[in-house]
Amino acid sequence: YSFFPGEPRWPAGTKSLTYAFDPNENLDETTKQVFANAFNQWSKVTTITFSETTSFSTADIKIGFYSGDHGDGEAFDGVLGTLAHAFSPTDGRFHLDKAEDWVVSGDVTESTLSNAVDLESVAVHEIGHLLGLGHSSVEEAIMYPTISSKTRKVELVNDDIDGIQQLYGSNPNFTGTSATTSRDRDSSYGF
Amino acid sequence: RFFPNPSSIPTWMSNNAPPGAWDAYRNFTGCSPGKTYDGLSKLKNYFQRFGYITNAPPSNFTDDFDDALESAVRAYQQNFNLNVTGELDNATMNYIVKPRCGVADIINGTTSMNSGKFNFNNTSENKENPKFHTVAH
Repeated sequence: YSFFPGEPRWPAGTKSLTYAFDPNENLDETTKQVFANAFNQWSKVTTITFSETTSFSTADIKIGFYSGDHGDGEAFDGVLGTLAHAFSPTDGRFHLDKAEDWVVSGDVTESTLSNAVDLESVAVHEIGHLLGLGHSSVEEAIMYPTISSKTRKVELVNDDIDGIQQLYGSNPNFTGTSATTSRDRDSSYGF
Repeated sequence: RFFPNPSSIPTWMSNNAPPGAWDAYRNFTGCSPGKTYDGLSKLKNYFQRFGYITNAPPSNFTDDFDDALESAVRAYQQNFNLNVTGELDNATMNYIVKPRCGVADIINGTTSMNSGKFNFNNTSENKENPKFHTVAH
């Protein structure tokens, strides 16, 4: 795992963060639930919980789907390429590329569309950035930078968990049952 | 576009999937340092976007496979656990064209992933023998 330069994080003592969806998008409840599930992946292992608010302007985390140049200097590039981006703490902006073919639920690996992208997988990754994690070289980790289309990856691995717990500590109810990665098991790896 | 589940995707759409944004980069497979290739400057933009090339305005990029690009390719290969060859081999290109997060891998030249954990000097005498430093973890 890695952190952003300077290791920015939400202020000490932060126990809960709010999130809201750009009201121009008018997402249905099923889609919103995908984000709730993604936030929950992180809540399970660390000390911060997340709740939806309808106030986009005051939410800690602001989620929106945008196309091309959307004003933050990080233009989206159409189908595939970059899928989404999020900013380090405490900015809170979480943007997804509207050009993608997002699959909200079900088994994306069964999709007949080669460009299909699993929404929850991308959401879990971007939430890691919102909390302060950078990219990881551990291929099994959520924070690995790439994800192929028609792929689902939503479970945190030890590398992700170690990183987030370094920033915020552990959820007292977390029992540490996450899967290990090949790198975790490789005693010859020197870091 | 949102699809509630995979079975909701129309057949006509599945049969007409548009190309990915970076599919054309596959044309650079096999390119190696010291040569010039049409359009290679676009790949330099890619590497700059994700933090592998710094201190160069994109408008100045040439189509030369220069030292800056070779250094970027090496750092990229290190970050993605690929063989560090400095060349745009097939394995490397397969990773480059994958969809990915728009957040840079290397930010301000100081982070992250594997390449931030090596003292990797790009001078020719060190290319084959990067120095490994341990990092408290």
